[in-house]
Amino acid sequence: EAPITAQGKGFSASFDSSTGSIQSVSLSNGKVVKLRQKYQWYAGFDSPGTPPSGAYLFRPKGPASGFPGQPTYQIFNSPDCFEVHQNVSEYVSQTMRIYPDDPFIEFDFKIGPIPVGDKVGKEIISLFQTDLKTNKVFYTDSNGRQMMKRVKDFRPTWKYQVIEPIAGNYYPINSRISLQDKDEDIQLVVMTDRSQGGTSLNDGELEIMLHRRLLHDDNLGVDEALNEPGVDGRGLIIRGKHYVLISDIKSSNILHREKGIQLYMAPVLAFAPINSFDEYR
Amino acid sequence: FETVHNFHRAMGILQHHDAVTGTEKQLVAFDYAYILNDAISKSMDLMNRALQYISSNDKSSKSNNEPYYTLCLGLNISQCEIVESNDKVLITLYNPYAHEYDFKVRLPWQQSNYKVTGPDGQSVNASIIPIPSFMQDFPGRNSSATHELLFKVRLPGLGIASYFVEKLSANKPAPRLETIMPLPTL
Repeated sequence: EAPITAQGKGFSASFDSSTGSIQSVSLSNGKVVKLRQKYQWYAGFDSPGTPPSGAYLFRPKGPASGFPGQPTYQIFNSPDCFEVHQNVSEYVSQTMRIYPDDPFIEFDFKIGPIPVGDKVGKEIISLFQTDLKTNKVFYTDSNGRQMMKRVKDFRPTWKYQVIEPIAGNYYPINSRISLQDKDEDIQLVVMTDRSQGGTSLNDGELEIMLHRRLLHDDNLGVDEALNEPGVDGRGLIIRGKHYVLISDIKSSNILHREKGIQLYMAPVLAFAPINSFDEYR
Repeated sequence: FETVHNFHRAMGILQHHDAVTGTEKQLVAFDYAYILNDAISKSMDLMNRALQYISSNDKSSKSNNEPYYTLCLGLNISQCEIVESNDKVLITLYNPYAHEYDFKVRLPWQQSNYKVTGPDGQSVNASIIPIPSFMQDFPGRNSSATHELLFKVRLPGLGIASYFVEKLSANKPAPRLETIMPLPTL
């Protein structure tokens, strides 16, 4: 029942001992940021006659739902790495990873196959919740270069009318999305390993769309539903990573740019059987 | 140039916005992977010549016991046939990043003992960490590894470094792993 904590570079994270989920991040400058992360899902819009959710169209029927029950977990702690292996549902699981010399927390997720036996298309998101005061503002990158300022329910170039309260606030994420609390001088950055979409619907929150399986053609060109059978006919399974950084704004901007380049330029590993390393050396 | 041309062709095709964003149909995704994999497999001779040229200090000699490298393209799902079927493996890493890079290497591993040796001949600390059960049965993964050997390498900017990983049959590694289980929930 003791709080479970892990030490990263410049921060320590604490985990909820009943679910294994992250609870807060304590920075080396003494600040403590509440950080929760969970998976949720949107039901795709499907009433006949109106544009449904589909390959080109993101149109959730309503707010996101959670997964029933409580995640189960196991933690493996070694001097080189702290890992939480967490099962959220029969098709959502993740490993949270903290290295002692790395300022980022790695979320290594596996989603799918998404069950659609209930005839409901589903879109799975990862939701990060903090106590940061962000005043409806968040940032997404443009091609991994400049960070674009986004404001909820707002467009800088025209008078925006809220028709799709959720989809209308989704923006493309090429490599990262972030929130800033200027008063507290704290920034949350979530880096992705591929292009995804995301938003901040509530203050201090970020959500990123991870996987979708929909049952209707949105009549925008693909001529079929986003319902791939996958290798074994049960649907697609995806695996990916998010790298999460909570830090003061200035150092965060340095760290996430460096990480972005490092992720993009990961080393190439080549393997060869060999008898004597000394001879090779 | 013929080999590099394969890459040019593959990357030319993968300029399509679907390939860049992953929005292609699954069968197209398989085709993209096939095209790229084909280019990679045809480039192995070129890559080996380059690595041998860089790593041998006598450019003119053609010693015939140069290691012949392959890639493990399934490393992201903890699958690497060479590591799993050989007791002594040389790993040479190329760092395309222009700065020194501390990189975490994870290799599919059983629970056998290990010895990792760095480029300077010193042994390198490592940990053996279980692969989560939900990652072991990933579709398409054909590996019996249940753990990963994790160690950190330090790579020079725009450079290469070689590490040597050896399975030791001697007794089990000293446990460097603490396992925390949740309290049984009522």
